Amino acid sequence: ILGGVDALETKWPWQASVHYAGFHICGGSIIDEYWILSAAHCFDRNKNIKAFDMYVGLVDLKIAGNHTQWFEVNRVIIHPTYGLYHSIGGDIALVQLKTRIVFSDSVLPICIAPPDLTLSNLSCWATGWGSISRQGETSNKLQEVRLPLVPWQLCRLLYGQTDILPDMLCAGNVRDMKTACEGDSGGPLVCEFDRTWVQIGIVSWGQGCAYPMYPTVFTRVSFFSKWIHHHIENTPLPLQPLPALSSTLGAIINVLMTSLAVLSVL
Amino acid sequence: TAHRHPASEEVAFSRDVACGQRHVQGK
Repeated sequence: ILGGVDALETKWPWQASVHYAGFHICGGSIIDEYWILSAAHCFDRNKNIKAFDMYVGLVDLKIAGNHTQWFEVNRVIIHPTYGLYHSIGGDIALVQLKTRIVFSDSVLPICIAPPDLTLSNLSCWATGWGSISRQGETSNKLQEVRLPLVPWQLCRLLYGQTDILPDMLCAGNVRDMKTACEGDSGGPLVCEFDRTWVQIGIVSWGQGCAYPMYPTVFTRVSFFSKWIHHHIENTPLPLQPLPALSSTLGAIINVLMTSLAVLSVL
Repeated sequence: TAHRHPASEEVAFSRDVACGQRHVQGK
């Protein structure tokens, strides 16, 4: 995040960090006890799914707090239009965790923007652990920045008609150099509606981080909300590992089961 | 103005926790 400030611990409780091979590479957001929403380009095909870890309840990347939780990834669902109509179009991924998230004041889900959400005059914020300068400096502290939405037609004028698709939206303070940057991808753009926070965007791409005329381009979450719902409601939960029975306990259960079977026959 | 949808249309996938409701501390 360029032009941001350090975030307090419970302010963005839906923020997640996507780690690959032990390093933060992208952001994400909690949308369910088993699901993290992120960007498809964070999960390129040549990456090994087993090398991904998800962290929630984190503010400082180097310090696990009382509410920090770590998860392995069970599956990643990439939108079928990713890269189809635009090199980074359809940039959305659903990450199913192997075990469920325990919610607390520091770990909570964000609401998903409904398909017909109207965006205007909103106060919206982006968060992330990405670069904090155009030279690529990073911060371990989660950064937050308030970003004005840039009208879609204006964004098309800035980037070109073919670069900004209907599944994208733009935000950024081009005058004060406030924007998202590398390492923020996958993180949420959230807005407050009557004390309820709703995610409207996923950090996706941009013309560098600090070109004054180019705002950040986000995946438009409302465009994909039905797809998100469909997968969360229809994807089976991960298989939970069974507790290992000791040989003695296993033997006792076997005896009990056999006794019950005999009794039922009698 | 922002058009807020009725509360019933808001999506909370988790059974026990409402989405988008961060803990607010009194000053």
